[in-house]
Amino acid sequence: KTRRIAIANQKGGVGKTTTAINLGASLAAAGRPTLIVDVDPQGNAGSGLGVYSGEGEKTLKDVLNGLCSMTEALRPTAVEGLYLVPSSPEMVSLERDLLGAQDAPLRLRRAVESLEGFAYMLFDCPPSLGLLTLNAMLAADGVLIPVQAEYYALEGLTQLLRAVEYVRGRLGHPLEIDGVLLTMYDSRTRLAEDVEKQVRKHFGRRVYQTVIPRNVRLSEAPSHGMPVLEYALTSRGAQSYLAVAREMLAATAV
Amino acid sequence: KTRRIAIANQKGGVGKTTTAINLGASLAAAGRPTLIVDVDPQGNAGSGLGVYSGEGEKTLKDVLNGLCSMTEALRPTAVEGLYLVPSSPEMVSLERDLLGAQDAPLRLRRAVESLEGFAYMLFDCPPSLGLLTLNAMLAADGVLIPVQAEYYALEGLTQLLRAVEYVRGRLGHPLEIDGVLLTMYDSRTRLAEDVEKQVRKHFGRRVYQTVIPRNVRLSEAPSHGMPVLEYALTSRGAQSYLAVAREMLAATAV
Ligand SMILES: Nc1ncnc2c1ncn2[C@@H]1O[C@H](COP(=O)(O)OP(=O)(O)OP(=O)(O)O)[C@@H](O)[C@H]1O
Ligand SMILES: Nc1ncnc2c1ncn2[C@@H]1O[C@H](COP(=O)(O)OP(=O)(O)OP(=O)(O)O)[C@@H](O)[C@H]1O
Ligand SMILES: [Mg+2]
Ligand SMILES: [Mg+2]
Repeated sequence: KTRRIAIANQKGGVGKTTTAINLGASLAAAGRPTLIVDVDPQGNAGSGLGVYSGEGEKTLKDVLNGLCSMTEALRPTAVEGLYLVPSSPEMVSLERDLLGAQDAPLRLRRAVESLEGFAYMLFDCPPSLGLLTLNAMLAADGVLIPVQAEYYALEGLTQLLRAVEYVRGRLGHPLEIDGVLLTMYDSRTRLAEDVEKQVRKHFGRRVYQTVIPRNVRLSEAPSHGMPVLEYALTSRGAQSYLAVAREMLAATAV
Repeated sequence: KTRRIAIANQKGGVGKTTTAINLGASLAAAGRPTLIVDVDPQGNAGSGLGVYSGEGEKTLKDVLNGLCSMTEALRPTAVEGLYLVPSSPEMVSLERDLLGAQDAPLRLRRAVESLEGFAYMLFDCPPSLGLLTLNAMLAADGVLIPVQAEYYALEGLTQLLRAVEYVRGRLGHPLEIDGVLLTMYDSRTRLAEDVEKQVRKHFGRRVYQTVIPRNVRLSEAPSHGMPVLEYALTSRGAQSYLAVAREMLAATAV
């Protein structure tokens, strides 16, 4: 059975895309075929993996507009066992395009339900709680919440948890919290320690043991179009995402 | 005459709020009364300045829904000459609330047109190009674009410039580019240097001379509810935002 995870947080720049790419590559390296779906019109997951969409190539926009299946839109990446469905800048107007369509929030779920052959699917969300993130949450089993070890990061969590409750309660979809992942942790500052204490106090066991350090290799890797595993395997950045993958595999192992 | 600037970039976490707060405080310190309008439902500009909205207090949501004027919603901050109109988490549904209203994109412009007494107004935008950012662009004379010295930062610029062209061309509003501000510049990495070269090549004189360094004081200040000017005046973070204010004042001096 495929495990589907939405990587979401409406706070910007907290490491959603970096987590989708590097956790995805680590799961694939552990022999679990993984699909990354880029639900963000910015398209960073695509370029971070060196995948660009040319004229006429199918993207998630075509899938959500019912013009093709996921199978037609998905592409292999340079990483064995890791695949990507790229986004399109035109998805910015999806809310307008699908206005009035009763099933607008369910388009992604319908598209992935019939897709086989993947152990994991990761949905990289944009920094907002609109129709695109709603589609990802309704298509997922769980939501992984990257939280930057910074002051503003705690503020948005209440709104995000309210959105998860809305999906579970009002829409009746049993979305769990897969986990909270602390990112960009700079151990030289007290601020990071304070944020970690508050996050562990608030979320308890749902916080990943692994903390992602601030590590320049993680920000350099996308400029080479590859995950950090391939760019700098021995770096703290690469090793920390391998550890997250191990935690995720252990949690879902039957 | 008031100069109104939208601080916008749909890429998340690039320093929009940090720029609004610290540039605003620096302009106020230079004797120019400044109003920060928090157009982002996350409300980070409010909490970064230690301003919280209690029950029944007016916010930008009430202004945009036509329930009160800007004068009624604006508050003083702990900084002399610096005022804030706080946002509300409920602004997330503004697109739905104002559906069908012909003047939906012009609500902020109408609200600020009659407001006097400020030399500068800074509009802190959310990380998206939806109705809220459109309102800010239509209410502003210029747009200041913070660009993080990181790989993904360059990707979104094309979409942002297209949005500016749409506002100028299709909507006929003479929005200029006030400037591009490089932020979180980490001089230890080559990546930052590469991004700076590309930004200066592409934008030329429209790039601020001042570059904001990555500086931990900037990320600590909001947890104390104050701008970095008040928290750590001699830090590189505070000094760099004072330099930006000087550049802005020189550019608009007649
Ligand atoms: N642990 C880390 N150490 C250093 N840099 C990092 C780390 N994680 C992410 N980055 C860099 O920080 C920036 C923000 O990360 P990223 O783009 O993954 O966040 P995001 O949440 O996907 O942003 P958005 O909200 O725009 O989608 C990127 O330039 C990325 O390369
Ligand atoms: N120059 C800097 N040095 C160090 N930290 C910084 C700097 N500028 C901003 N930060 C920190 O980086 C994080 C992102 O900055 P900020 O929240 O201002 O970005 P933003 O563009 O407003 O984000 P969003 O897209 O969510 O609105 C914050 O935690 C902030 O404190
Ligand atoms: Mg992203
Ligand atoms: Mg902000």
